[in-house]
Amino acid sequence: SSSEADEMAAALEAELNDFM
Amino acid sequence: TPSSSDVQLTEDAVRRYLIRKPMTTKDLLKKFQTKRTGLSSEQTVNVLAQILKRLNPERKSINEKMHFYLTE
Repeated sequence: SSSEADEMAAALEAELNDFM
Repeated sequence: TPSSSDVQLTEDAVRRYLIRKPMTTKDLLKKFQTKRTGLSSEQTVNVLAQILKRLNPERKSINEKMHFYLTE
């Protein structure tokens, strides 16, 4: 579903923001 | 043994996409959908995060959305 995709994108961006 | 997945989430695959064109996190996730890779959502996020940290792609904003890209 698109909401699951949104959640995954948000989780991924949160992980990357810690790093970048 | 037959593979259960037809798409593999690997550093090479991500690199090839990012060399071709800038992509958002959502664009990348669409390329590696869990039903294609056989990974869970959590695994997908974790593996993709590790790959992006290693590749350390350039970033640019397109239509106010952050995109990653690589040059050869």
